[in-house]
Amino acid sequence: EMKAMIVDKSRELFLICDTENKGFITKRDMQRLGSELPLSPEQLEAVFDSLDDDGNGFLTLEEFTDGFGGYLGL
Amino acid sequence: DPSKAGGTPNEGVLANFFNSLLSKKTGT
Repeated sequence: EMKAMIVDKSRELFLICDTENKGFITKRDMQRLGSELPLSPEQLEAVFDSLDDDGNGFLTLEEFTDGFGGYLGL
Repeated sequence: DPSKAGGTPNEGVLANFFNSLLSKKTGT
């Protein structure tokens, strides 16, 4: 149940980042968020790099969900 | 590998990121 909630929330947050509904997030998407979030471009880049597990430059919903679960301590 | 031990400098930034997204979602 907890996991379903995380997956659900992750998808909502993912869609905030993936404004074009591509199914993945790029660094460009992250930088675009910079005007709306209180994070510097360097911080957004660090967030992206730590979530992008395989380092291919595309942040998938699965990677995003893993990162969100980790943030929640799961 | 300290980067996997938890307590990396990025941890606070990640928390900040997710918190901001969450409040953005609920705030609008």
